[in-house]
Amino acid sequence: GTRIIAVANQKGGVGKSTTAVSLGAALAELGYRVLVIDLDPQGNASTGLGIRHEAREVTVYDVLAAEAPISGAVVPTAIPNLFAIPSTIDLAGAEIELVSQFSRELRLRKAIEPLRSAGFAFVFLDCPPSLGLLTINALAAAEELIVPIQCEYYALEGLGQLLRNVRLVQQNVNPGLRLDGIVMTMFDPRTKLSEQVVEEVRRFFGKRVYETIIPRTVRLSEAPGFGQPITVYDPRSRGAESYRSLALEVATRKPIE
Amino acid sequence: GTRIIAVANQKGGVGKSTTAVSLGAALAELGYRVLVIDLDPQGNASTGLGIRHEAREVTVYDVLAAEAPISGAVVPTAIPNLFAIPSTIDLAGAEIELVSQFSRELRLRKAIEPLRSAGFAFVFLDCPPSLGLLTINALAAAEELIVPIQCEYYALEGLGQLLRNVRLVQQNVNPGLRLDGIVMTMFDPRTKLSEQVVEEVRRFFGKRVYETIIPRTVRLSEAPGFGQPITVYDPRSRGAESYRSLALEVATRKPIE
Ligand SMILES: Nc1ncnc2c1ncn2[C@@H]1O[C@H](COP(=O)(O)OP(=O)(O)OP(=O)(O)O)[C@@H](O)[C@H]1O
Ligand SMILES: Nc1ncnc2c1ncn2[C@@H]1O[C@H](COP(=O)(O)OP(=O)(O)OP(=O)(O)O)[C@@H](O)[C@H]1O
Ligand SMILES: [Mg+2]
Ligand SMILES: [Mg+2]
Repeated sequence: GTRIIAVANQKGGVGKSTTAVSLGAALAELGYRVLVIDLDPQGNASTGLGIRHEAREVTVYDVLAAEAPISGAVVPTAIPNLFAIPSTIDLAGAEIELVSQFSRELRLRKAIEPLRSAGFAFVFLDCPPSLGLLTINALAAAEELIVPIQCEYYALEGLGQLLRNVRLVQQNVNPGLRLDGIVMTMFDPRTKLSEQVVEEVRRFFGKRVYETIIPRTVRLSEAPGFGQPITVYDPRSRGAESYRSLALEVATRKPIE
Repeated sequence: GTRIIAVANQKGGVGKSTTAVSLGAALAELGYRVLVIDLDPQGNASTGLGIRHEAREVTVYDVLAAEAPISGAVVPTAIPNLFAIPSTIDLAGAEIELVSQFSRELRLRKAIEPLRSAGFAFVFLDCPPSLGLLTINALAAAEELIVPIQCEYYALEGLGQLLRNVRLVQQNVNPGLRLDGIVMTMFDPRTKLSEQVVEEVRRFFGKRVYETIIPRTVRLSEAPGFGQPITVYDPRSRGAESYRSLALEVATRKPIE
């Protein structure tokens, strides 16, 4: 079946969009059919996938507001096997509009139901840096959760809050949600801090932490400016190789109970 | 009088907390009495100022929920002239609780009114990475806004959304709010991207962009782990010097109409 995976962490700038785009592209390269849904009104994942603003006619906002069938929102990217549902600034309105609706946490889950039989091996949900209704909708719609954690001191602070919210979602709307894995990002060998954060996270989460560690590289930060995932922008770079290695782990690792 | 300055940008990880803490500490070093209010439930600014979790008895949550007078929430830091009102994870509840209250956007503005005659030269409001009620409360309470922008491609995307919201706040709740300045952060000379982003932002915002550019340095990312602002953790570092230079600009620059 289709694996629906939320990429979330309310801490900002930890590499959620970069991971959804790069991991998606690396899995597409392996031959899997992949869809990335952009749930952030800033639309960074849409940009990272090369979808120009003027080409975002039907977006995830239209789908959530139940105005458009989801099949009409899926667009191809320049990469074979890789598709997207883009977002625009309009999505910021959805958080406010959803608050007063019935079963507002389940809007996305219902909307993406048809995707389960659309031939996608993976569907990634890129979340904004908050635990508001858009992220809650993603956690309610997904079976798995991948949490990027930056190798920085502040990154450790929000983990308790995130886990608490995951438990709330599991208890109230989605008992099947599983924290699949933690990916350490922006590892910088110039400082002991990176190593210390990795050790701390491994001590806390054990086997849930992927073996692959994503290094901080200039090429990864440059790729969005060209609207290309790293595997296309600089295929032989450390960034591309590390996301390929992560893709193999995600594709082959058995879920941890 | 007291200058009340919000530090906001809904893009995550751009250096909001690092700027509130470091700029606050550099101004305190110059002899100004400074207060930093942490409006992010993750409590990064509180940690960066060395306020241990067990010492956060009265927080900004208690103040917003109108249970505690603001004077009881102000705590000293280890740095002379530098004070804080810390936050904890409880603050995440405030966003939900505030939604149904009367004039919910003005809770903070009313609560901090007594601070205007408490001898602070500067009050910084560190915002979470979203445009929810906590950030709107900060924009409604402040007279000035400082926006940190990371020297990265994605950082340019959210600016339109931020400016639109600032205009909404100016039109509806706080006509006196002024976008004081933009501070470019995490400049990395190894990539042309940083230079290009700075040029683009200067083209768009002109004189509102501070001359001082904050470099990406390992020491700045290490300081929060020691609970010390950079001016204390490594006083001779490039990070400390750059925030001292920013402090001089903020303290002396006349507002731009
Ligand atoms: N491994 C890396 N090396 C260098 N730069 C990176 C890396 N991963 C991400 N970046 C850059 O760091 C910034 C933050 O990454 P990204 O936007 O993916 O994080 P995010 O968690 O999605 O942010 P937000 O919380 O705003 O949604 C971006 O400018 C991105 O290009
Ligand atoms: N100039 C810098 N050089 C190196 N690292 C930095 C710099 N400024 C901030 N950092 C680090 O980058 C990360 C993001 O910075 P910070 O947490 O201050 O951003 P923020 O905008 O407050 O994030 P959030 O959106 O989650 O509130 C932190 O780990 C911080 O220590
Ligand atoms: Mg993102
Ligand atoms: Mg912050």
